[in-house]
Amino acid sequence: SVTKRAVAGAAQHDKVPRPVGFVPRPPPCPGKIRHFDI
Amino acid sequence: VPAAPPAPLGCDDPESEAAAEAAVNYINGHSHHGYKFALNRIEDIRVVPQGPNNDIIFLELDLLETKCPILSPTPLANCTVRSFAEHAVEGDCDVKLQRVDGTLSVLASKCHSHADSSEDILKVCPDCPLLASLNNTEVLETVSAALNDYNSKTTDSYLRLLEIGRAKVQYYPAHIVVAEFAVGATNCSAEEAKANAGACQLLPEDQSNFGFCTSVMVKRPSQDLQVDCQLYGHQVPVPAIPLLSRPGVTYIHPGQDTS
Repeated sequence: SVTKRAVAGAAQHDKVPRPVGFVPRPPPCPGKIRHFDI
Repeated sequence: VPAAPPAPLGCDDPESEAAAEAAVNYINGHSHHGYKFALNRIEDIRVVPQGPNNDIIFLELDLLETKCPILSPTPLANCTVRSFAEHAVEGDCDVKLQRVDGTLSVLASKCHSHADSSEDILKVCPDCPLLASLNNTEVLETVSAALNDYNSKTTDSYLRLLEIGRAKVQYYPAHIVVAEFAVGATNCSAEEAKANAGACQLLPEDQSNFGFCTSVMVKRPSQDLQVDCQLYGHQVPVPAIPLLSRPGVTYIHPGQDTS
């Protein structure tokens, strides 16, 4: 059964400490600029 | 539990770069106007699976004009991207590709090119000359004088104008017009053309010999004209599917627009 978690609970859940060395993935797009931006 | 969908491709992932390279090669290989374009940035990528090892890929690309004319045999990797101060031209392309068993093919491509805004250039480089309209009278006079000058001195084929690629007019500290234009060899020698240039036609596609000229006309403080033309020699033609719109370009056959 699916239960709706209270926002606070969810927020707490998200407070789960991230593993040491966790590097957030850069946003997938747009990509890197190879020359210059105009 | 069904397998989780694959994480969306990042724009800098190797697969995205491979798709972008295939798209840029297609665009440059199928255009007959202006200059080659190099990849500057993958703006977005979307993959729509069609079945096992079969994807449709939608790419949004940001390209920059290089100094290599589109008909030049120079490999793109050796083509320098025009710097910001030289008044860069940007190409925005939407490309649809298919990838079957890892092989990429372009299904459709639509591009639009535009020069950087004059304000942006002058902010960074107040004295930099800006791109002139290709229908500018001084530009047309310079191209005509340069081509006549070259044809009057060459011992090779009489050259005809294909299109003006780009031009700049500077007024200070000297009055200078710089123009670059594409040319094609005709079926006349320069000597024969003196008698009747009107009869000189561009060589047929199976013998075509294209080239490119750069000209500098100094109007003040003293008159001077320098012209340098390089012919590429015969190359295997590619079907003409014009892609990059070329605002303001003067074609030898008016109305030959590009999509």
